[in-house]
Amino acid sequence: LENKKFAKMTVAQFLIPSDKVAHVQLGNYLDHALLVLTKTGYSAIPVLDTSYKLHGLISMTMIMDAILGLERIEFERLETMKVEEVMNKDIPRLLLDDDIVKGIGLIVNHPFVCVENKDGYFEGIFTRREILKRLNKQLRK
Amino acid sequence: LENKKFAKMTVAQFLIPSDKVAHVQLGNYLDHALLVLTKTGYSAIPVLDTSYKLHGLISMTMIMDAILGLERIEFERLETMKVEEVMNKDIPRLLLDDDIVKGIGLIVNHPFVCVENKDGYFEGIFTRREILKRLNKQLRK
Ligand SMILES: Nc1ncnc2c1ncn2[C@@H]1O[C@@H]2COP(=O)(O)O[C@H]3[C@@H](O)[C@H](n4cnc5c(N)ncnc54)O[C@@H]3COP(=O)(O)O[C@H]2[C@H]1O
Ligand SMILES: Nc1ncnc2c1ncn2[C@@H]1O[C@@H]2COP(=O)(O)O[C@H]3[C@@H](O)[C@H](n4cnc5c(N)ncnc54)O[C@@H]3COP(=O)(O)O[C@H]2[C@H]1O
Repeated sequence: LENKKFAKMTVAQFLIPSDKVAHVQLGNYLDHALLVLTKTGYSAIPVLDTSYKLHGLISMTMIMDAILGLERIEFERLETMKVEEVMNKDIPRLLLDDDIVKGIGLIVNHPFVCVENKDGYFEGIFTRREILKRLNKQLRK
Repeated sequence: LENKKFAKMTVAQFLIPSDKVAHVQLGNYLDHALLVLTKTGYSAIPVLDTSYKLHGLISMTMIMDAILGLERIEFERLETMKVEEVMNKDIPRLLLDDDIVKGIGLIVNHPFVCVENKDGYFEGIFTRREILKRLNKQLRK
């Protein structure tokens, strides 16, 4: 049955580990974040500190929104504003041993969810693509 | 069984219709596309012509890539370049009566896929969120 195929699995089994995840650091300026996003091609990435604790997410849209002034795009703000002034701090988090159903519930509204350990250190990300790959495989059996 | 729950469904049953889809037009300049993307909050949207034929997709990343020069961000290009010079024309397409399994196969690698009718006119989009909503609901029964 369908419930059996995803059941009893955990977030850890679908994890993209931290060493594979593009991110920026607290203290980075917006121009650096814009460069990382443009070059990696990702639309949103995690913001960590030097000890790999998770602080939020930053996206292209958040950066653009911050520099879109009333009369013109205020590009100089890219060099004066830091990621922490613009990032989304209110983000869902998962633990490695969380049930997969909890993870799927979150990715309905989030393209990816950050995974941390019990002390708040970044372990990696849980993405829509990994879940859809498995669903696609199961539907074609 | 799992295959029965998604089986025999078509793309049409998950469609977000064209009147709900943010898009830009052929001939628009990049600054207009950047504004639409920033204000709607979407990271990529379709490019249509005046008769609602589908021509490609444009994203924040494609625009940024086009204006990121070697020495500085060449913001003036936002007013001189058009969406057709930057958009991705090589995109998958679905038809309304395509099997859902074909759609799921495509959204493994694409956050959304444009749906058109047999004459190439834009009908709407097929998104990851709509499929994940249903999967989430089924897993919780
Ligand atoms: N460089 C690349 N190589 C291969 N495929 C690529 C790609 N960039 C984008 N994609 C495809 O586009 C989808 C959406 O990417 P997006 O950057 O908007 O949204 C991404 C991004 O915000 C984040 N993400 C994924 N992988 C990441 C990584 N290694 N580092 C940082 N963030 C990542 O998670 C979101 C969902 O990712 P997901 O894999 O489900 O879905 C990805 C993937 O299917
Ligand atoms: N204004 C908003 N309201 C509510 N939720 C929002 C939202 N903007 C983004 N989201 C959430 O973030 C996901 C990724 O959005 P993104 O813009 O990167 O990627 C989107 C965007 O490129 C496109 N898209 C979705 N709806 C659209 C629309 N009405 N018009 C134009 N493009 C749309 O399809 C991709 C996948 O969308 P999906 O719904 O699966 O997944 C969406 C949705 O879960």
